[in-house]
Amino acid sequence: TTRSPTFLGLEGRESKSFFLQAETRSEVIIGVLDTGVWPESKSFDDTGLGPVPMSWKGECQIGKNFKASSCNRKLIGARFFSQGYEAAFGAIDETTESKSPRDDDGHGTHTATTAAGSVVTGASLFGYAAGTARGMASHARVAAYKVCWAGGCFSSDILAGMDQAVIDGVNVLSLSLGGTISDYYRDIVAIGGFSAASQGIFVSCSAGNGGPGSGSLSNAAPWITTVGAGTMDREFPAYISLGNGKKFSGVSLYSGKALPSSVMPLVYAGNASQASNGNLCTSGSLIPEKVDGKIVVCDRGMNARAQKGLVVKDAGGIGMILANTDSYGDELVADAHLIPTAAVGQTAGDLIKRYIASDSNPTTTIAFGGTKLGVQPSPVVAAFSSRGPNPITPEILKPDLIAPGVNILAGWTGKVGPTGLPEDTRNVGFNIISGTSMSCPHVSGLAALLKAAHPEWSPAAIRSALMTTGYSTYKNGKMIEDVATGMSSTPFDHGAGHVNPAAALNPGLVYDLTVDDYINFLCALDYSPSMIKVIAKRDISCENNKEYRVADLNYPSFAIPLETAWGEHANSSAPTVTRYTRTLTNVGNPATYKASVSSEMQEVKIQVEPQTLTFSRKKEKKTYTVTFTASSKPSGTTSFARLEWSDGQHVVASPIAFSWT
Amino acid sequence: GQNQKKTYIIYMDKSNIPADFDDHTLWYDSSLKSVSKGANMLYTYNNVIHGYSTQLTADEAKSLEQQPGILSVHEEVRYELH
Repeated sequence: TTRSPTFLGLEGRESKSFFLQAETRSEVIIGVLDTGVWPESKSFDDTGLGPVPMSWKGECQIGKNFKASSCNRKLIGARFFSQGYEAAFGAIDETTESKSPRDDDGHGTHTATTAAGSVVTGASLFGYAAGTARGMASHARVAAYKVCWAGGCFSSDILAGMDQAVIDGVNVLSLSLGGTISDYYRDIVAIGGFSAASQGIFVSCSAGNGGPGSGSLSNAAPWITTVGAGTMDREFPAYISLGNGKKFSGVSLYSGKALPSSVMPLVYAGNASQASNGNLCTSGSLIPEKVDGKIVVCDRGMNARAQKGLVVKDAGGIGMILANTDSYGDELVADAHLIPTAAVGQTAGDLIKRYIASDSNPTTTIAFGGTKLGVQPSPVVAAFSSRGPNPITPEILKPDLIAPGVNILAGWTGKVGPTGLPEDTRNVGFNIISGTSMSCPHVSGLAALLKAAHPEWSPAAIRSALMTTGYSTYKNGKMIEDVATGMSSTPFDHGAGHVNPAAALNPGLVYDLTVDDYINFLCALDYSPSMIKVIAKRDISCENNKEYRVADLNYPSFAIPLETAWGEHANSSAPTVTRYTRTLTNVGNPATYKASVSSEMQEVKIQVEPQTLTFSRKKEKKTYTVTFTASSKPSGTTSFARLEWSDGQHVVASPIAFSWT
Repeated sequence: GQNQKKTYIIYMDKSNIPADFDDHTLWYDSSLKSVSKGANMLYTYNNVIHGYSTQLTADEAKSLEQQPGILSVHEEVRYELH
């Protein structure tokens, strides 16, 4: 990727040098389960890398357009899993899909290179986002497991990929995919992730693109690191100037013949179609006589964004303004459109449509502004990023954290153009796309860096370091914003905050977890012995006389679901008292940490006991309790707080989320 | 309908492998064949879970679930890229 290494502070002299040293002496392997890999990408250049790690048991699986020599010392493994897909859809049509690890889609190459791509100078998409591209762990090795095909990703194939990746010896598993919300014992990513984490493998998954609706998360198991998406300080502006003098900004990655600099006639697709959904510029819906030589306003939705431009072009239109409707708000998605296009938010889109309706001869110009850096505020939580509360276990706060996931430039397949449309024959080495799919491999790569620096850390310790050092406010002290609302985001949106890898390197203290802790968690969920055995593969007897509490899972964040009093208890003033226990492990020097709590709701009392923890040696553990005392609030009320332990040098921060249901 | 085959993931209780089987895959296969003679395993899973995937009708899946040594039978789910 370009920009995100700088945005994350990886290019600072000190951290760059430290991470490089740690990485070069380590042999961290990231397994990416996705659409496969395009091995010819420059991001898989293995110059300067030592031999393949001795521990590696993987292979480079030969198949259509994929040879053993497609792998090297960077891309050390590539396999494909198609049995489930073929059982459902019939034999793969090899004229359209490669029955091999080869990536015909681009998504898998994008995620793999984001996590661990080598350094490539002069990267860009048609000059946009130009710079030196690199993965987060640019010296880590990559193994690609192709489990997603044109018809989707099937659980039997995903499970086979996870099974093999663990056997092959990966250290980090990166999965930018998800299913519908289901219990952990029915979700193969959760089941496979449990076993992987039990074997010391860090499992990073995308939170999903179901935002901004609440409770829209996938991959919510506590042994998985769940990653939401935020913006960076980079935009690709396009400028719209209407005939009435009003100006709007949008975004675009268009590269091609420019529009005439003079004003051009403007038409709303809804007025240039007889179809009921003509406003969406679906195939064949526009009347050529009404759009010929004009810039057409198309509403977002239903068909692919870039395809709308082709529909406009086919009808004789010369450009497009792609307007968000209320489903998308003001979040802008930049695409490499095939005709001059600016994407605008709902507010601008509505004003442009109002202008068209009010003017007998509406006109406009569109100009393209290239790449703009230093955009503030940033990061901002992406509207699409899935949100908490955790729909499976409300007592575990998810997502865990956010990372860059909007307009990310990374490696791409040579099989399809940047829009993915069959008509797009442009060949690009890098593409710019958005999603929690893009934020997940950022965290996978950063976890690989931490694993390289601290090989003895467990997956839970790595996640704790990433979470407790994340930031949730800008430098001016204001909370990270949410694009969906334009207001401050909450821990249900950003989890513990935005990842800050340089700080995560030296967190001071971590909240560690073992397999037994996760099994106690399953007991606390009242899972039956057979449900637990599905996940843990061994006989577990939850003790009848032992109190198992989800609240006591040693998680680096707190979620406190509270019940609203009803009926005769509605006016009850008796507060709810909830106690959570946590254990901190010292991974730094001897130090004394003091607790501090900040809360936005004074009626909720938060008491930490003890207030001070002294650590005299590394690996020493200290336990504390937090007691939350809260009165009843109307259902739907939420409130947030933050607990910090600090020795003056480190800040070990945990978000706290209260929700009344 | 009832005869339409779908893919299922079968979770096996590997620690309770019958004494007359040396190899767990033979046990899996025998258990599968007891409900569907023509069925084949798509994958056997040996690390992250113990079990296999196969194509069965709904009735066969229900019948398999009752067999000894079967922990759970889950119908295949389609996941999406994010």
